[in-house]
Amino acid sequence: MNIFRFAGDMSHVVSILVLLLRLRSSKSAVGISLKTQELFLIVFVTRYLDLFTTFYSLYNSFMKVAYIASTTYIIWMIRFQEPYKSKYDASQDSFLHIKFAVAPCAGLALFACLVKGELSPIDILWTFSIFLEALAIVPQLFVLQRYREVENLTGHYVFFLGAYRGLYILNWVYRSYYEQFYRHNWLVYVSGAVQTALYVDFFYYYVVSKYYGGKLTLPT
Amino acid sequence: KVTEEMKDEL
Repeated sequence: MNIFRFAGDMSHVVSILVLLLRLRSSKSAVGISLKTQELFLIVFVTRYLDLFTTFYSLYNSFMKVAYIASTTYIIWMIRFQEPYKSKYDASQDSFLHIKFAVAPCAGLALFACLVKGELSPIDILWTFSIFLEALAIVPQLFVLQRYREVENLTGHYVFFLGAYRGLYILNWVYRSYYEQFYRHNWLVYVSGAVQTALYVDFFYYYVVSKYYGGKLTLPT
Repeated sequence: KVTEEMKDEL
């Protein structure tokens, strides 16, 4: 564990708390992509199967369970609980059908694992989750773009998620310098870089709006 | 073991 990874994890936790606060305070899920949440749940469930096979630390297991539980709760709120359910507008969240994200990632993961000779289902699903995580934020960014004017807490939510990914890149740099037995995984680096790059545009407008103290509005 | 790379991350 290093400071960048810990700060990244905390940023991830803060983003989830901000999202919960955002849902509760506005009593609606307008501007929030249910698809992104569902993709994240698929990512967590497929990646954290090692909860049953490998114990790393209490911290590690706790966080995994917390991510799965909180994301499940958010999805349940938007799908089944009032007033979120009736206010949720699926037509605003139409970008990227889940199967068009899942299928290519599954194919790519299968291919990558075949090449590497990792044939256990847990390895293949782990690799799949690495690819899928890079795409998971896309529907949310698309929803932001549709409404253009981004509500404050929603903006913070995406900011903290992006910060988490940025800090993970610093964590990899740190680990490759200071951990003697650290093994590079280029698939993780590339999808991590792609994922972070997706946030860059949003970050720019977020920082500018904070600097000038105005509302966060995205260009068309 | 090759498969353990980075798998301690969240």
